[in-house]
Amino acid sequence: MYLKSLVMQGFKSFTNRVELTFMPGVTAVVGPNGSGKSNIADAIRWVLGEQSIRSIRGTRMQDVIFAGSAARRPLGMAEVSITLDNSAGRLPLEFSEVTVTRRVFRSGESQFYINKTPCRLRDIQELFLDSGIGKGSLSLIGQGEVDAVLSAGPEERRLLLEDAA
Amino acid sequence: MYLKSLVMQGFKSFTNRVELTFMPGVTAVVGPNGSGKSNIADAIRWVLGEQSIRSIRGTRMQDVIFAGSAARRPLGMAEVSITLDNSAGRLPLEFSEVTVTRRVFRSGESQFYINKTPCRLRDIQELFLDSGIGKGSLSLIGQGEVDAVLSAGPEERRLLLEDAA
Amino acid sequence: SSKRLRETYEKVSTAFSNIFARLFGGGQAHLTWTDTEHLLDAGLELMVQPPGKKMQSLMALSGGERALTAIALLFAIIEVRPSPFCVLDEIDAALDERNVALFAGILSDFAKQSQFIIITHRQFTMEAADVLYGVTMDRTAASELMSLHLAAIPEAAAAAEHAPA
Amino acid sequence: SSKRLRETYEKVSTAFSNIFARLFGGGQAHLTWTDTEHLLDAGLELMVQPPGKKMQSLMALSGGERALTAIALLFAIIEVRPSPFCVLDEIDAALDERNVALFAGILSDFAKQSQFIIITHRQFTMEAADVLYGVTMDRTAASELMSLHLAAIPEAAAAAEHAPA
Ligand SMILES: Nc1ncnc2c1ncn2[C@@H]1O[C@H](COP(=O)(O)OP(=O)(O)OP(=O)(O)O)[C@@H](O)[C@H]1O
Ligand SMILES: Nc1ncnc2c1ncn2[C@@H]1O[C@H](COP(=O)(O)OP(=O)(O)OP(=O)(O)O)[C@@H](O)[C@H]1O
Ligand SMILES: [Mg+2]
Ligand SMILES: [Mg+2]
Repeated sequence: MYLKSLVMQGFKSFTNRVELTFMPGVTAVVGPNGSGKSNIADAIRWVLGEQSIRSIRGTRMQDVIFAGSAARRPLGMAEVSITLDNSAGRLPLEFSEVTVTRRVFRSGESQFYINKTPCRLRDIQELFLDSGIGKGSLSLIGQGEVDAVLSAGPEERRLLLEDAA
Repeated sequence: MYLKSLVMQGFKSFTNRVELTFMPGVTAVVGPNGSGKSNIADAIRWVLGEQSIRSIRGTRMQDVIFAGSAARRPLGMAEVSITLDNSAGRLPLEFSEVTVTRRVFRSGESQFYINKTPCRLRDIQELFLDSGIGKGSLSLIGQGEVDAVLSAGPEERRLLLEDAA
Repeated sequence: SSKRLRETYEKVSTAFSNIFARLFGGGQAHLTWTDTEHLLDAGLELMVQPPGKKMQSLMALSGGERALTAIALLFAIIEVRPSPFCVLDEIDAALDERNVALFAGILSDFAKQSQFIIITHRQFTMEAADVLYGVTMDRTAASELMSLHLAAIPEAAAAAEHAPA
Repeated sequence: SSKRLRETYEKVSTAFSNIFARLFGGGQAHLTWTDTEHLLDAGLELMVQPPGKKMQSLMALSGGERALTAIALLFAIIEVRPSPFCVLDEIDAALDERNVALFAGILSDFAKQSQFIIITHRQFTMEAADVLYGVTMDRTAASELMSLHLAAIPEAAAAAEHAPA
C-alpha cells in the first residue's frame, strides 16, 4: 500500500484547494518557518482518524478550519482527502484504490467518507487499525518528537516492539 | 561583570586541561555532534554552583569526571575554574577579578575555592545569587530548552518577570 | 504472544545494532530486556557506545547523538515491520552536516521498499528526494504549494536570497 | 513588590512587542496578565500575531515561529535587566535561513551591552561572533579546543568535507 495523493481544502493555512501527488520513494517538503509544512503532516494524521486535537496543535476540532487572516475571512469548513493504492490488499476492502475523506464544519459537525460512501469516524479508524499506520506505530513522527523514542520509558519501548511483532 | 576565562580539566570529555578566553561581545562555539560543545555549557553551570546533576545530564556528581574511553583510562578528578571581571563591583567581593573553582573526586568528595580560598558550595551559590546569573534567570539556556520559555505556564512566566524586577 | 515478541526482538535488535554502526561509523548499540523471563511485562533498555567512547546511558549522549540513535531505532523497526508509508517532520534537525549526509543515505536505501514523506530544512535530505514540494505563505497568509526541482533549491541560493541587506 | 513588578512588566512588555516586530518583520505580540488586580498571584499570557495572520495561541504557531517568539521574550528580559553574560545552547536550531539572519542581527546589537556565549551550527550566527572556538573529538574520545577564524568555517566547506564519498 502506498500514498497516492492528499487533497486539502480549508484545512488550517490551506485556504485554497491544494493537491499533493506522491510517488513511491521519498517526497520532501521544504519551505520557510510558518509556511504550512507541519500543517500537511497534521492533515494526514487528521484524515486517518486522529481524534486527539491536541496532537495536531489545536484545542477544539474546529481549530483545523482556516481561521482567517488580516486579509481573508475565516472559512466554514475544512476537508482533507487521502488516496491510497490498495492493490496489495493491505486494507480490508475490495477496492484497489481507497480514498478517505474527512470534513468538519464550524458547528462542530463532521462528515466521513470511504470511497465516497458516508461512514463513521470509527470505520476510518478501524480501517487503518492493522495497517501499520497511525496510532502506536512509528509511521508518523511529528516535529520535535524523534527524541521521544529515546525518552519514552522501557515499557513504552516494549509496546513499540509489540506493535511491530 | 563579564566572563574572562573558563578552564576545564577532566570535566566530562575534556580530559586535558583546556582554557577558553572570552571577550566582551559574542563568543561562538561550533563543532560536530558529540564533540563536547554542550559539555562546556554544563561546565559553566556546574562551576557556578549547580547542584542538580540531572540538569547537566548526569545521575551522580561523579558523572562529570572523565569516564574513560576505548583508548583512555578514567580520571580521578574533574576541575573547572571560571574567572570573571568584577571591576563594576557586581559581585559582593572586594576583588576586581574573581576566580571560582570547583572540584569533585571519584570518592564523591568535593572542593570549592573563591580566589584560591577554600569555601563551601553555598558560598559560591550565594555569591551569584543576586548577580543575575544562574538559577531563576534566563542567562543559561540549555540545548532544547528555548521552547520552555513558552511552554512554561503563566505563573512560571510571572516568576521570570519577578526575577527581572 | 511471548514467542513472537522474542522473535521480533531478535530481528529489531540486530537491525538496530547494524544501522547504528552504519550511522555512527562504528560503535555498538544493544536493545536489552529489563526482565528476560517475562517479556510481556518487561521493558527495553538501550545501551549505546559511539565509536571510541564507552558504553553509556542515553542521558550522556549529545543532542545529535540522541537524534541519530533514535533514527537508528526507528529504521530498525521499519526494517522488521515496514510501514506502508512514513511521515517524518524535521527528524534531522539536530544532526550536523556529516550526520545528515549519512541519514540521507539510509533514507535513500530504505525508500526502495518504503514510501517516505519528509519535512526538512536540510540540503542532503532534500537531495535524497524523488519528489520535492515547496510550501510558502502568500501575503494573505494562505499556504501555497509548488512542485520543485532540485537545481532550484541549493541552500546557499536560498540563504543568499534571504540574507538581510 | 507589586509596584515594581508592574513597572518591570511595562518595560518587558514594550521591549517584547518591539523585538517581536523586528524579528517577524511586523505583526504584534503582547504579554498580558491573567489577573490585572493581584499581580503577585497572577500569570502572564502571550498573545501573538505574526504579520498578516490572526492573533493566535502559541499552540498554533510553527516550530520556527515558537523559537523566534521565545527569542523575542528572552531578549526583552535581557534588555530590561541585562545579565552579566548569557550562555545559549543552539537556540537557533529551529529557525530557517532568513530567521537565523535576523536573529544574528539582534544578537550583534545586544552584544554591545551584554556578553554572549553561543553554541551553534548556523552560519549567520557564527558570522556574528567576535571570537570563534571549534570543538572536535580526537580518536581517543577526548575533546579538543581550537581558536578559529571565520574564513576557515564556511558551512559549504564543512559540508563538502564531510559529504560521504
Ligand atoms: N486554523 C488555522 N487557520 C489559519 N492559519 C492556521 C491555522 N492553524 C494553523 N495556522 C497557521 O499555520 C502556521 C503554522 O504552519 P506550520 O506549523 O505548518 O509551519 P511550518 O512550515 O511547519 O514551519 P516550521 O518550519 O517553523 O516548522 C501558523 O503560522 C499558523 O498561524
Ligand atoms: N564523564 C564523561 N566522560 C567522558 N565522556 C563524556 C562524559 N560525559 C559526557 N561525555 C561525552 O560527551 C559527549 C557529548 O558531548 P556534548 O553533549 O558536549 O556534545 P555536543 O558537541 O553538544 O553535540 P551536539 O551538537 O550533538 O549537541 C558524549 O559523546 C559523551 O559520551
Ligand atoms: Mg513545522
Ligand atoms: Mg549539544
